[in-house]
Amino acid sequence: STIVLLFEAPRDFTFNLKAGQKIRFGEPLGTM
Amino acid sequence: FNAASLGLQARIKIFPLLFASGGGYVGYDQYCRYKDRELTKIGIEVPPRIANATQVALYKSIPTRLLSRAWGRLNQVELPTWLRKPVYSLYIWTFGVNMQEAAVEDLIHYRNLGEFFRRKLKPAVRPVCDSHCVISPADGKILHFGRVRNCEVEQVKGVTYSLETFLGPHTWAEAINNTVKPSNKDDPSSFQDLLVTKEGNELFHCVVYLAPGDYHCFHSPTDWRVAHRRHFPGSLMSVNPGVARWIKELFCHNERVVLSGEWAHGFFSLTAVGATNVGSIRIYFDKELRTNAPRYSKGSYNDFSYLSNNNQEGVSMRKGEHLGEFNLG
Repeated sequence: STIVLLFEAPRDFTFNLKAGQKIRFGEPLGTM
Repeated sequence: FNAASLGLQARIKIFPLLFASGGGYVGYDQYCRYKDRELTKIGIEVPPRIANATQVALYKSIPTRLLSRAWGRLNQVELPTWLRKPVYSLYIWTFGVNMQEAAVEDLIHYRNLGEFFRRKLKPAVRPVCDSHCVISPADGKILHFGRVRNCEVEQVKGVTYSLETFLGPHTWAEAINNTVKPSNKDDPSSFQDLLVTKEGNELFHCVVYLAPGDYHCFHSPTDWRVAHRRHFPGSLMSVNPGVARWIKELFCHNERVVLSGEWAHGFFSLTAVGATNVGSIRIYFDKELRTNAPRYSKGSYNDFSYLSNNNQEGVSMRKGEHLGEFNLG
């Protein structure tokens, strides 16, 4: 299964992620 | 007797032909994939090998919903106590489940695999990050993330799907802020403009893939208000990264539940996409939702608004709050 987040945010929103990385519930995806 | 034996001979003659052609096709396909891997190794970017319409139609013709419901029925059968440990230990070993994090570690406690699949975690093992405004809603693997451009979202690098097909027409806005701005068909990016409600904002996306051994509940990724649910019945093809690289628009074919609403910066949505082994999606505050039903009409979807006369806010969700779960079957 898959979860897709789609949202608007100010231009300076940045993800701190790498494609392919494992992630766990509660860990940060990104911030302004 | 002669006719029967002739028919049997014909069938026997056809079998090696089928076997040879099928084997030839698989062999050629594997050779192409080997060639792609070699090119990638020497640093040449190879575009993903996308399934053609025939292959997608063939895959979609597999009765994945029926298989999924049968799989779900099987996993509702209560296992005898003596069988639970071996069955769940095999599942744990196969999919690398970390039982130390489960709220209940005793395998005998789970009456069937469906219950085991819905296991909860010890609260302390997943602290919710306070310093970031968006957190991961679930355990899994990041398939793709980034800014949405030209109304196309990437399911994995290089393989996209249409935002408008995925979310459906932008009519839920009537519910949220009583405005309906029709999207201009021949300008796809207008749909994207409709979603962005605040000047200077952009649209972002993130795709999290949950593997069979992962914890399969999901939580609210931020503080937001859920105003609307759109349920798209659909196929239940596998969504593992290999298939996501092979079938374009995969997430638009599969059964999915789109929750949309607003957060501090405007539009926010979370979509749970089902798959063959996890065909059912539950949203804890939505008792009306029924997924993976036997009958549905292709391309249909049904809307449900959480706004009512005495609740113009929708359902408020705090970052990290329990939101829903995927179930077997």
